[in-house]
Amino acid sequence: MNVFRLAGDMTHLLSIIVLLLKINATRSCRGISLKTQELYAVVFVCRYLDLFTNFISLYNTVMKIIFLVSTFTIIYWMRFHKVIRVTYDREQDTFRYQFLVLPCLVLALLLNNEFTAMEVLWTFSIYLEAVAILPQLVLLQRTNNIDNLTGNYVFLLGSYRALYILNWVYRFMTEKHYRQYLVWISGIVQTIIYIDFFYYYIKSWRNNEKLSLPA
Amino acid sequence: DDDRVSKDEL
Repeated sequence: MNVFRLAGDMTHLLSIIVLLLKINATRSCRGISLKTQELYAVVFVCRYLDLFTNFISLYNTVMKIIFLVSTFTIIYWMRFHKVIRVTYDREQDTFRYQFLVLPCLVLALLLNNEFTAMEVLWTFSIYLEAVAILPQLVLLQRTNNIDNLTGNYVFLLGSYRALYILNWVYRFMTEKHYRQYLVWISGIVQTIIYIDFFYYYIKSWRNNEKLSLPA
Repeated sequence: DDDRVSKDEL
């Protein structure tokens, strides 16, 4: 494992910890999109089916379990916790799942490395992850008062993918058989989606102002 | 076999 990959994984982990702490400490999930969290749950379930079939490393297994458990915890809080669920921006979080899920499913059926259930679901999770942040970005745009932790959460999540691109470049140069075009293209699309957010995040940070996205 | 390689990523 190279340094970019490890930094990417740690950034991803940190983003989830920030989100868990924010919701738990403030007893509020204001500004957080349940749709994005549920799409991530689908992504992790489809991608990590190999937990049952293929052991890669202890690190790999532990990280997968952490991502699954933390995402389902957040969803549980937002849907059922008696204090937290009241703070969910239900009326603002209106992005339709099917606009993202259906095209990704069709694409995964058409474009994959191998036409087997496991492989198609894995590919589907790669495509879906690339766009799963969209409901969250739309919600942020509609929220007038973005709190720091929510901004940091999205920033960390975007940074994770940017670091993975560096990891792929590194692996491409150092590993003979490392060719993953579907993953690379999806990862680049995913990172591009964040560029606008990054711009306003860094601008607000440099000017010491509160983050807000233009509608 | 190439597609197996990146399955070690998260």
